[in-house]
Amino acid sequence: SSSASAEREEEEDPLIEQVVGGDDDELMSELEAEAHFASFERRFGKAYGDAGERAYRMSVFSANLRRARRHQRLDPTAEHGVTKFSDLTPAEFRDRFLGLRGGGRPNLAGSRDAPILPTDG
Amino acid sequence: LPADFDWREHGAVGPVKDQGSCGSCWSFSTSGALEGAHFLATGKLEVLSEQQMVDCDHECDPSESRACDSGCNGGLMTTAFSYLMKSGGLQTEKDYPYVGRENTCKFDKSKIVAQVKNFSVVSVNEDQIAANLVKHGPLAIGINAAFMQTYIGGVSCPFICGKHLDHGVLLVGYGSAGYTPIRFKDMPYWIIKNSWGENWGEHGYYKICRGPRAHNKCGVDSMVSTVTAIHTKKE
Repeated sequence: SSSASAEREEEEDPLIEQVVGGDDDELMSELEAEAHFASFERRFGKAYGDAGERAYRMSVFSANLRRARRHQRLDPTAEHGVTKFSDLTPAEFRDRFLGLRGGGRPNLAGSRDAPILPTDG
Repeated sequence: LPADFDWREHGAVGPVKDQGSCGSCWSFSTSGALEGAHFLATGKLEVLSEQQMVDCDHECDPSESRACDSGCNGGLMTTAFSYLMKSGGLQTEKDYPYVGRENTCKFDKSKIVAQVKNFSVVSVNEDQIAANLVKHGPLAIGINAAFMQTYIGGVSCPFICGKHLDHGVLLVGYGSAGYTPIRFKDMPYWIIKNSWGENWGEHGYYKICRGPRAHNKCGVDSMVSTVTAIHTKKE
C-alpha cells in the first residue's frame, strides 16, 4: 500500500506528467537503485526503523530520482538530483517542510502598500 | 538601481538556519527580514529567534480566518510582522533558541532586541521589488516550492511552475547574469535564502530567474513584504 501511495502521489503531479515522455531508457536495475540509495543513506546519515520502512523509503527514493530527472528536463538551467529530501513523498515534503498558509494572501488588515520608489539613476 | 546587489556582502544577512521537520518557514522568513532591517537601523547584525514566533505568535489574518500563524503547522510573514508590532519585538536566537517544535510561550519582553517600526506589501513589479530590497534590506517573500525538493544548484527557471505560494523565504539580492551552460547565455536571477540548512541548494541558497521573460516565476513576485526596524537599547 505504501508503494501504491507513492505512485498515486506521482500521478498527482499534473504539471510534470503532461509534458514528459517515458523513462524506459533511464530505468535503473535493482542493484543500481540499491547502490544509489545506500550512498544517499551514508551521505545524509539516514537510518530507518526496520527493513520494511527501508524498502518503502527506497521505493520513494527511486520515484524521486525519476522526478528529479523530469525536473531537470523542465528546468534545464538548474541542477536537480538527490537531496536530503529524496526519501520523502511530495506530500510528506509539503507537510513537513513547507508552511505558508492561505496560499500566501497578504490581505492583512492594517498592512499597507509600499510607496512606489524611483528606480532610475 | 545597481545591476547586481547582494545584502550578504554588506553584512545584513545572518547564517543559514535549519527549520528541521517543522512547517515554520514563515518564521524564518520573518526573522530574516527583521535581522536585515535591524542591521540597517543599528549597524549591528543580531541573529533573532524564530522559536518565539513558533511558540507565541497565533495572529490571524482578519480577512481569512484559516490564515493564522500556527507554529509548525504554518503561518504568514505579514501576520507575524503584525504580531511583532503588538508584542514588542523579537528576542535573540541565543536567548530563545530554536527547537523545531511548538512549546509553551516563554517570551520575555525585557529581552527584546529588535522591534518592528512598520511593514508594507510591495507591488508585483520587479523594479519595485529590487528598489525596496536595496532601500529597506532583505524582503520576506512567498514562493511555490515545487522544484525546490530536488534543487541542487544553478539558476532555476522551470518552463512551467505553479504560482500557488506554499513556502516562506528571504530575498537577499539579485544578479544580472548567472551563466546557464544549457542555454549558452546569461540570465538575471534573484538570490533567495532558504531555511533548510547549508547542505541544501547552494550552501542553503536558491537562485531563481527574473526579468521580463521569467515574469513572476513560481509566484516569486506575488507576495513580497518589507519591514523597517527601530533601534532598541537594552536597559
